[in-house]
Parts: sequence; C-alpha cells; structure tokens
Amino acid sequence: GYRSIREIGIMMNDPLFTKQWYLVNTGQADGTPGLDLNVAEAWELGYTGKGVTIAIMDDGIDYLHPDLAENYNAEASYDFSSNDPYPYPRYTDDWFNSHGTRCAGEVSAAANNNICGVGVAYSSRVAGIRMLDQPFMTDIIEASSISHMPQIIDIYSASWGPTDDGKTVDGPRELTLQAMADGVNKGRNGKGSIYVWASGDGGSYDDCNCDGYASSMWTISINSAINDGRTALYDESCSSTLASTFSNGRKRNPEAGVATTDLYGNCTLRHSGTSAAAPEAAGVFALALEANPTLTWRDMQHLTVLTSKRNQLHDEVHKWRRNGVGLEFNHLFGYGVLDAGGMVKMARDWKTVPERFHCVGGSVQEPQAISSDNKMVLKISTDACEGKDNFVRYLEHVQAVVTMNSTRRGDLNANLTSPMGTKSILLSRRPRDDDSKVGFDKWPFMTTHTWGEDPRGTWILEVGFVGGTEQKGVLKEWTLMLHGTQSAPYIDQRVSDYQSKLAMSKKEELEEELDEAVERSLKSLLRKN
Amino acid sequence: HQKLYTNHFLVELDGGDGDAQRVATDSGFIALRKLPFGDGLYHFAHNGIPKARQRRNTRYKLYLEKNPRVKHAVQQEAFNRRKR
Repeated sequence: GYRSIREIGIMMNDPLFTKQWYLVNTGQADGTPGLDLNVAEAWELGYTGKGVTIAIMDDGIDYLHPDLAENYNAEASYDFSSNDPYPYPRYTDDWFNSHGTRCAGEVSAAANNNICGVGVAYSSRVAGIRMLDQPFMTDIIEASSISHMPQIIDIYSASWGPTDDGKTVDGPRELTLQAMADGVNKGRNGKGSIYVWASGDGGSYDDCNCDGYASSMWTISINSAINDGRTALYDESCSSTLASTFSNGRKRNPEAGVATTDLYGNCTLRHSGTSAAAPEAAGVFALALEANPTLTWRDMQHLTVLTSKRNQLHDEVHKWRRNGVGLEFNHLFGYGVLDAGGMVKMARDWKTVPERFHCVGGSVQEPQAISSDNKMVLKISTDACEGKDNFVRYLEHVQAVVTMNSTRRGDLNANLTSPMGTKSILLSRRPRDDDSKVGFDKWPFMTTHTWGEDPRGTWILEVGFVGGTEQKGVLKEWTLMLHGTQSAPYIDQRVSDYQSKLAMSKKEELEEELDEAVERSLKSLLRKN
Repeated sequence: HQKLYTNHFLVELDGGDGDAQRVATDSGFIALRKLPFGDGLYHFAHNGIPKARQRRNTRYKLYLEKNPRVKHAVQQEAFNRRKR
C-alpha cells in the first residue's frame, strides 16, 4: 500500500509545510518516508474539508491569527469559561493557554498563504469552544460544550481528560453522558455528532480504558505514533483505541515535533503530547465528510477500521494481531494509522451501515474471589440474543461492565477472549494506583478489537494480579454488552480496491451468509422429511 | 478525593426562558443558558456563593426549590480535567 514519494506533487508556499511530516513524510528529522496521514491523495482528489465545521473544545482559539481567521466559524464558537461568544485565550506569561490554538492549526490552518503551516482539512471551518480555563471543571460546562450547536458543528475534537497520573479512574458525569447520547442520536440532523478524543498522556503507567471519555463507544479514541513509527513515550495503550495519528514524543530533534499555529500570530514546531492526535484525526474525518456528507457517526468508525493501515508502525510491547475476521490491530495503535486518501475514496461510495442493536450477552452476579495465586476465569456462553429483535450478529463495540475491588487496584489485570479467539487486554497493570477502597463500580471496559466478529459462543474473562506483592480482591459483577448489526454491514458496499480490508471483509461476510443460508435450507428440508 | 462544590447549579424547571430569568432574578442567581438537550434544564450561577467549597450549599438549593416552577436544583461538583 505504499506510494512513491515522487508521486506526491503537493507544494505549498507555507513556510512550515515541509516540516509537517505528519502530512507528507519524506523522511524529515530521521522519519520514515511514506509514514503519514496520506492527505496528499485526498487533496489531489479535491477533498480539503469544504463545508465541514470542527470544534476545538479547549482553552480557546486565537481567532485573530492570520492562519486561522479565514476559516474561523464565529457563529459556532462560544466561551463557557467566561460565558460569552468570544473564546479568545486568556493571556499568561508562559502562554499556558496556547493548547487550543495549536490544535486548531493542525485541523484548519489555511493553505498557500505563506503563514505557518497547512491544516489537514485546510478548507474546513474551525470553531472555538473555550471550556478548560476556569478554576474547576463541572458536569454542566462539559455537557454544554459537548452539546453546543450540534446541527452546525460536525466534529468535536478533545485533547483533554481526567488526570493521566496512572491512578485515576474517571469519566463523563451524568449530564455529559446525556449530552453525548443526544449528540450521537440527534446531532448533524440525525446522522450523529462525531467526537474525537486523544487517548492520553499517561505513558506505560496508565491505561486509557480507565478514561471514560476515551473508552466511550461514542468517541473515536485516537493514539499517536512518532515520525518513524515508534510509540511516543507518553502513549497510553488500551483496547478502546480505534486508530492512530502522529505527534512528537521521543526525539530531541525539534523538527520531529508537530508544526502548527501558536498564540498571537506565531507558529511553533513543538506542539507536544498526544493532544495533536485528536485534531489531526478530526481533519481526516472532515475530508471524509466532504466526500460523503451523509456519513453517520458509526459509518465514520467503520471507515476508520477498514482504511487505517499498519503502515510502518511498530510497538515493542504489544504485537500486531488479527481478529476473527482478519482485521489487523494493535493494543496501542488500534487498527493503525489513519489513511486520508483511502478514507475519502471509500467514503464516496459508502452506503450507511445497517441499524445498530444492543444485546446483554450474559451476566455473572455471584461474587468471585481474585487472588495472587492464579487467575480467576469466568465464562459466559451467549447466543447474542439470536431469535429476538435485538440479535447482534456482526460486532462493533463490546463492553465488559465490571464491578470489582481489591487491596491494590493498580495490580489488577483483566483480559477478555471472544468466541472467535480474539484476546483483548481490558485492563493493564498501573503500578502507581494504590486504591483499595473505590475499585471499579460498574465500569464499562470497552474493546474495539472484535470488530466484525460473530459474538455467539463462549466469552472468557480472566482477572488476576500482576506485581510482586500478595493481593486479594473480589469481582462482584460482570455483564457482557454486545453492540453491532444484525445484517452484514459490508455486503452491499462497493469494492473498488480488491486488496482492501473492505474486500476481505465483504468476501468473509458473503461466505458466512451463504453458509448460514445453506444451513437454514438443510434444516427446513430435514424438518419437512 | 475531598469533594468540592461550585457556585454553579443545574436547575430543572417548568416554563421557558422568560420563566427561567424570573426564577433566577427572584433568587439572586444569573440564568446563564438553557441546555440544548433534555427538558427545561438551565445553568444558573450565583456570585454570592464561593467558587469552590468543601460543603454543599443546601440553603441556596432549598431556596431555589421553594419556587413552584423549580422541579429540582443540583449544585455542581468541581473536578479536574487536564490538557494532553
């Protein structure tokens, strides 16, 4: 799937463009040529984000910046920190409030204007939602931001979350959950608001499944790689991550950072942290939305799974694996790096996926002891509500809703194995988490790794302790939640590239549907005889 | 962690924006906005209450809920979010 560097004829007069290796990677700063978002192909096809609005929920936007002013959508912007329609960042001596302006540049910085760099979706419109710059966060401020103008704003990008200190388990409160549910159901005139979340900066000490925003089914959680395909040092890993984009994260070389706009008309080469991941992804999704404005929030996740590429990403800790329907994934990178070219080409011909159903696959309510000696293994055999109206045959998201406590929460480790043999790490060890009181209370551990699989059969949950000292715990409840479609989501899709994951998935679905049809007819024949 | 309570309230009430303004004025609150989801959910703030305090402010909650139009009022808890 690689392209020759010489094919890429994209030349912009913006001074930082040649340093934006995440757009076009020609090997800058010891990077790996070809390892980028492949925006060149999308731009060459004419998709630059026209007509799409992306909201940056952050500490404000310098909407007077010459590289942002042209694409700024004032009507869709608001300041929930100060309660006025002007989300201009508050000045501090250390430019602490540059975060939102930097993220905005990655999405919508204007092209060919000889200023700073170029946004992934340089013709899109960017709205500022200032909501991080007040003494404390509240549920009502988060909810108001996430539900701001859902008929105008298409994509909400968030590069923040609970503290990534490796000992926090937190997520959206009640109002914010209600706002998200309202957004995915009614936003964009019923097609659903698209929420993009940077998965976290906690590094190997943390697990982004403990972040309720990133691990929500309603958000597309994005991780980041550096310019040579390795993981960033601050990357967290978890099974709810869907795909990856890029950020700095390991190298001292200033040009290995992310180039974007900075406060007060300036530019920067050093946008650091995983925060760049979300706006870059939001930009790619904006290109896809321009190619097909009818895409729903679920269509966007399907397109992400089908078009993301392993490319040259490598993770020393977690190996790349294939799930039960042949989709390749990694515990940190998800289904790989976003491919804007592949996404817009597939988006153009995409038919919206069938209706989504929800099934409680089964539940274990009796308390189970967890000890350091051996893993506790629980099994749930499920027919995925077959024969009922809410039968789930092709998986999208799977949640293990778990209540458990232990003498040291950080030493807990949980894995979920699907009937088709796909093993997901629901919870990794978090050495700094010494909680022994709160534990996990009906916490929805989510995995995207079983995407497309047939959920019928036995699911295995393994919970144990990892770490030197003796610990004890109890698992009080495990409920298996299955979310997906009843009919094959890819069988009606038009395949243009027969090497693509879509082609493989469609072929798999055809074969399975044929097998099941034959089985059904045999059974009816036998019944008749 | 020690819980903190802010000077922001979620207020659910019968009626429209005009009624919300009147309820707010009568109780010394500012009606900041109507939430775009749910029914009759409004965001009130009171400048006379500390921005963050370890104890709930029951007096103002009950004062709000005494108003016949108000179904219930919830003082907003404070928590931390970090930029990534």
